[in-house]
Amino acid sequence: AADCLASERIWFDKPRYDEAERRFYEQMNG
Amino acid sequence: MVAGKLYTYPENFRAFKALIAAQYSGAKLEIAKGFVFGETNKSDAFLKKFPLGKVPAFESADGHCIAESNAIAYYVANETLRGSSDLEKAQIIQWMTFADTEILPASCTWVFPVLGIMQFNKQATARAKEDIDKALQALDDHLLTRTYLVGERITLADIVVTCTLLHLYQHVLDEAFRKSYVNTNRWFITLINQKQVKAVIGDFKLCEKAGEFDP
Amino acid sequence: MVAGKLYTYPENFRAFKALIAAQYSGAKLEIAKGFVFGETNKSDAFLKKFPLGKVPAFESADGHCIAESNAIAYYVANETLRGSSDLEKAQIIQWMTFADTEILPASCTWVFPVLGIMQFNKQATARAKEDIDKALQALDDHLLTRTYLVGERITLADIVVTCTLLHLYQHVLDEAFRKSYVNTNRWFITLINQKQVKAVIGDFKLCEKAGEFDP
Repeated sequence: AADCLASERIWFDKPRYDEAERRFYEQMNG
Repeated sequence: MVAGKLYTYPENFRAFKALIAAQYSGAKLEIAKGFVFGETNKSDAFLKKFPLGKVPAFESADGHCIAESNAIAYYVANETLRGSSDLEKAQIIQWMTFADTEILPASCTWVFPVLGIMQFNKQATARAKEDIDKALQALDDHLLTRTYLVGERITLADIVVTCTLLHLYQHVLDEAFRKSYVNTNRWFITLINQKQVKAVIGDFKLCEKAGEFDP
Repeated sequence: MVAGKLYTYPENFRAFKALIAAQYSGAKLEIAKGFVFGETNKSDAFLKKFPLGKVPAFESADGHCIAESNAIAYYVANETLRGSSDLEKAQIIQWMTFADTEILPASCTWVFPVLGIMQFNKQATARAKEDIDKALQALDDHLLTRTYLVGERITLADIVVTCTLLHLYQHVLDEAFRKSYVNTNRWFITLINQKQVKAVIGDFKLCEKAGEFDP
């Protein structure tokens, strides 16, 4: 099961993208 | 008839989902006035209603608070948009998940550097282009024999996937890249030309020249 | 009554969602025999039904093919699990999205290195622990005055969020880390002790000593 799990597509970078998006739109709308 | 306030910053594709759904259902959605992203959504009053402080966030006239864009779109939708059978409802959830897991990560990876939101990463962008190709191809195969994603009418599936594709079609899917996805293009152009969609996103211009990262 | 075949590899937390939902609804779910992950789901026959080649994937007895774990769980569920009002249905979508976006990425970042299926990254793991703390705290605040996540009965929201938390509670949420989330622990332990859940995941052992990455 661990090997199968390894092939799962997980968005590991999501926190980084969320952060960048939040900063960008805060500047745009701040 | 559902009515309430939507907290969001302007031009938020996630908020478009609910705004478009409301155009179809007649729900009265008012954009919260004086909302300042980064301030209002960090205030105690907001966090009391929406503990994660994320937008879009919806507060109904009768006091219900809903976060997460797909959930808000569902709440303000009507029966036609929600799907008419258990199978259609399940298929709509499938396409909403498809948008969030197969399109959104790759779209952000490709488009954010173009918008100046993130640093450019050659390898990640190349991977994202492959993923977008796969997602557009899956849509294209599905739409070869179908006008809409689920059943014979526009549903939340079409609205959510369309909104998640907006950045791509606007900033990087130029003529050359998108030309092979004939059925997906046909479907997307039909959706953005629906009056309920135009009422929210205005006149949409397809990408003519793919945006590049400007260091 | 829904019946069909579920394609998955063993111990797949995503497949647990549908298997548990079927325990409540009485839907007849049979695990596809002879499924070999990486082969069966790459075969032409499988890709014809499920173009993205992802599991879990469900093929109903009457020939409908559904991919995406939340969609399959919805399809094999019953009215109680799906929510009894538009508001509850929207709240269930909200919690399913919460599981996929606020818990899953951080859970995999923290647990995968412990399982030896990904390189350990100190910074990413530290960030993941913060995100998991935020998610568990949001659940804890919500469950201070509620037994279940939506309404007064177990719904798909409880099942999906519980399944998405399994790896964490099994491998890294030791006594010390989890002790402050009193309401979340109460809710989680109640869920894993429901006979319909036990029938699928068996006797669940809470983490005693947090797993560490073994270089």
